Amino acid sequence: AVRPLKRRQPKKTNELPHPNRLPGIFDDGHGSRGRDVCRRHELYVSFRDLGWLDWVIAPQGYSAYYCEGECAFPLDSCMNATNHAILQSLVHLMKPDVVPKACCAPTKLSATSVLYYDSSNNVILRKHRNMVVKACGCH
Amino acid sequence: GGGHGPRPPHTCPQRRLGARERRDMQREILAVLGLPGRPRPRAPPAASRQPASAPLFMLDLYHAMADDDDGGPPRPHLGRADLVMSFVNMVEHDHTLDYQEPHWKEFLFDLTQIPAGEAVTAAEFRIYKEPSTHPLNTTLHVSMFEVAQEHSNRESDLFFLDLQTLRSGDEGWLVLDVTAASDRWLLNHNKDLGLRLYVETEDGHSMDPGLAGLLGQQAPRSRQPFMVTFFRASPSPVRAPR
Repeated sequence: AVRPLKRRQPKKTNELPHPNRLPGIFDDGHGSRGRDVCRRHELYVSFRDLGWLDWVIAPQGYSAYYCEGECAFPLDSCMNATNHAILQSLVHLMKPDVVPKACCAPTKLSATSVLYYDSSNNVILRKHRNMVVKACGCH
Repeated sequence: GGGHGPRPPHTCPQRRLGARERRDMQREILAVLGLPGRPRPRAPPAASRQPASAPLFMLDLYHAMADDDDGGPPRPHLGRADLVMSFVNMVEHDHTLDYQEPHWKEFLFDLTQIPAGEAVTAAEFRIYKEPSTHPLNTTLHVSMFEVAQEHSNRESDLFFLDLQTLRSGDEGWLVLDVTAASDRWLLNHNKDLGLRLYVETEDGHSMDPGLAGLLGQQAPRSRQPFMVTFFRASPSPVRAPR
């Protein structure tokens, strides 16, 4: 039997839809519904406010930072998103009740150091790795 | 699509923490910073009096560690350390002038504050040397031993740690490597660490360390001897959920 001609499937394009075609997407750092896109925010831990300066020699406090903001599709370059996050955001668009958006979390951390007295007046210098957020992204 | 106006102000209730909540928060931050609790130094902190040698040296290390993170030139021992402790010398025994040879100075350090589970990567004994007036401009050999075991009826067992050669006219901080002693002191925390220092002239005669210009407890606070130990945290156990 003559096999019916296969209808040519439309060529699948794998580029993501251009951001401006989707409603509510702005490229000025605000996601949909005017919320901030995922980025790093200042968080200052003040040892002075904690009343510790009688035994902490240095520093007086330090900027720890935190990540906040929306990972709304499309995840553009400033969100340094993982491929998985891009996929998750796409699937979230299709099944918003089942799959959550990707979340905004630190992608690079650095250390901070604290110099203080112990109860015997010895001086201790402690380095805390992964205590300061250097960069945020969508995961 | 949703409103495109400015983002609505945060709705989570902003309120001042109560006293007890503040204490809990402080305890939580201390725990994250790995501090056992809020230590209260016995005497008012040395910083409020004339700065002592150990805090001055540690403040230098603090700035070097911060520069290290920003890509500054690494300091010896600092790159691998998570924790650096300076130990204030507690007691000093002088076996000098009115004794027969050999002369020596002995320093004791309280090691009970060493945090458990930290591996020692290096330890230094620092003592300040002033130019000594006699014998003029000769070579001196300074050696350091750990007092491994004391005996009532005979000389203590000593464990050799380091030897440095210098000129009697030299001035500045003399750094002796006492890392080899750390193997033992991690085993018996509760015992003080005894370090004994000898000075010999070129022809092998024992010399009183004080006459050689080595300063002990009588020195001004900013030049008193102290010990510094560098630790590398062993992989920290997963923190218990709170």
